[in-house]
Amino acid sequence: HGTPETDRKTFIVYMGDRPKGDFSATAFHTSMLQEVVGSGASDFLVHSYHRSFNGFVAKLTEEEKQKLEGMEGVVSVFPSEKKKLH
Amino acid sequence: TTRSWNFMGFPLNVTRSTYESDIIIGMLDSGIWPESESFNDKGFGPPPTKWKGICQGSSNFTCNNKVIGARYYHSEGEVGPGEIASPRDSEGHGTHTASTAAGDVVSHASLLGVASGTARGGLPSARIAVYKICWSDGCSDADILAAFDDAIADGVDVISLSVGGWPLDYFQDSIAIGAFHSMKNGILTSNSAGNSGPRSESVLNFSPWALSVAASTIDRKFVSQVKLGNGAIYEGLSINTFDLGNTMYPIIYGGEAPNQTAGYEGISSRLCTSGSLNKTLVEGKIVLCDAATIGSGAIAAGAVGSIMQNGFFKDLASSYILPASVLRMSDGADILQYLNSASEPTATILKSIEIKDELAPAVVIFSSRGPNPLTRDILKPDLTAPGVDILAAWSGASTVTGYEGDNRFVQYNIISGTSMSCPHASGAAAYVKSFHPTWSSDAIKSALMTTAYPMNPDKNPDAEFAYGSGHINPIKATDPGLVYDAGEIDYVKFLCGQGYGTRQLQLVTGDQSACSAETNGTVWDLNYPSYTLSTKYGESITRTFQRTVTNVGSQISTYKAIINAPAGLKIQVQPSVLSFQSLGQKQSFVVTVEATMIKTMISGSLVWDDGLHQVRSPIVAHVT
Repeated sequence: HGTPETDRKTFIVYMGDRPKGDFSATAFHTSMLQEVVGSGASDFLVHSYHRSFNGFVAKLTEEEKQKLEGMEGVVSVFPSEKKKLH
Repeated sequence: TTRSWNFMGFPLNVTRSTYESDIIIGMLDSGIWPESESFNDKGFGPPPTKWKGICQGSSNFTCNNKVIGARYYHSEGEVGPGEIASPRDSEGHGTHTASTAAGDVVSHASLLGVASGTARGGLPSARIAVYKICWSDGCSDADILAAFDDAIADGVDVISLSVGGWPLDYFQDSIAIGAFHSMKNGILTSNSAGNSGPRSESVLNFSPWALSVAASTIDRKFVSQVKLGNGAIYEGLSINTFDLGNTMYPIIYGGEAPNQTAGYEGISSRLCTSGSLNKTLVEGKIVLCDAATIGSGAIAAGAVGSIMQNGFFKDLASSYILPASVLRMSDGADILQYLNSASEPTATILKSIEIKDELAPAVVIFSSRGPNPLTRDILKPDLTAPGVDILAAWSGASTVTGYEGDNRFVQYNIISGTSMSCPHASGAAAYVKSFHPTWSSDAIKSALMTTAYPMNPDKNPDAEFAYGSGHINPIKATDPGLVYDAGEIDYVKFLCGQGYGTRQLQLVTGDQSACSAETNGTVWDLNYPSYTLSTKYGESITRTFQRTVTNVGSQISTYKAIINAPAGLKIQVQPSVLSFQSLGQKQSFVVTVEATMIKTMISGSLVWDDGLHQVRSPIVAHVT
């Protein structure tokens, strides 16, 4: 995609409640991701949340993150950072 | 733990629900050491039928009927050297917290003879589900959310999470998001408040739908005596498992033994940092240091022990990698004087003994303080629980300190933190749930908060910002009389009032709930079991709080409002008497608080009292 791997960071795309009924999370999330990164989106999908709520983890550039923030169904997009044991 | 549950009036032989063995506590932490005696499944039946989780085992990790499930998450990169790609705990922390919440009863537990007794968790018969999210480099948000996603769906009853980062908006914070969906599913999330105290506004987990737990002392304190050649004896704080056999050793001041060949002078070697001490001068001696360190500098120079000085921690003992005791500064000065006056000064450090801490419980200095950094008029932390010098199970892959040079592999270890207080609250929440399986997460939170032992503000200068509603009281929490219940719709109203938009909230809830004049709830009307208002210094403010309580005590009962309003607060409750004719009946009331901020914080309380139950809520006015 012409974007160096180092320019991509891990972001969480939080999409709220889990949709009712049958829901193919990976396909749905890959399709969303494809809209902002183009082909090969599955390479940037790290994890799909689907059992209790909806969302996914992806490797994104800052520009892609901003595009996702404006997409239908997205509550928030924020970086996955490291918390510490207390 | 060998003392903390008894200290809070929760003995082993307390009345237990027959449902206790159906309770599942989800531990989101650094994994577990399943072979520990604390997780022995002798006498346990198969997992409850509601359990939908898995044991993500490998050749070296298996679950049993106590540890019924385990998963691990490492979404990015490779597992680091020395770490184990399985739910197995290579750190110790997760084993410690799991055994505190729900460890089995183990007699003769101790840390190499220190803190000896019968170790147990809050719910010895409950089941544990492990979600390993923390590794040596921390706990990633992606993994935290993945663990919540699974734990909720797996069917846990309570989630315990002793982890934090920094203050974030509710929907930018993995823990707040996960806890929100837990709440939606009736699962209470118990969070550590953080270890960033005593700084004001340092509480790190503060979402209103989760429980935020501060850390306080218990009545057991560890002291290690220092005996000098002149017969003087000093009591220092440390967990010293080493036994020098009462042998006297030469003693030297670190400031007089600098490693000059490495460029150190006395002004730095007095702190005994790594590499700063001259081995020729220090070897075989006890070294007096002007700072408390783990002891690596002293041990590298061949010291047999270290006497350290610290003016900061007065109620917290730590472990070191060599015989050590941490004295107050004035005692350190006395010893230095002895060193300078005696021709051949000698000393020894004795193994730790337990003494009774008459000041307990007191919130420990490191425990994070309120006010709430995001929603100033929701009191956080919610309550406090034991978090200082707690003995609990430990990982077989980690030593006492985890530092190089420490070869003490132990089954039980003593550590401190809000990480340690959090699983006490998780255990207490699970205990309440075992008696009331249908209660919502907010009903359980309310029960824990309104029945907490009141704390003494004279011993805790930050008062409610240190301890919230007070010290957890598990037995009383099973019979709170009234609960301030809340659910998803209440939090939607709260979030509308906080400025979150309809579109966002519709996604979060999965329904058509919208923000409107009708649903825009003020923060003061969230049905929270505490009352908080804020304004500027010197100003007066009046706030009204709408609340509804549900009768869970006696079928027919009358509660009267008892108000404690110190100077600066005027509190009115309307109506001041609530009558109930049935269980589950709800009654609403309005609390009006007028505060004149003549100091930075003023606190009073409202107690609903029917003669049998005292439903206590703090009322806090503070300066923004």
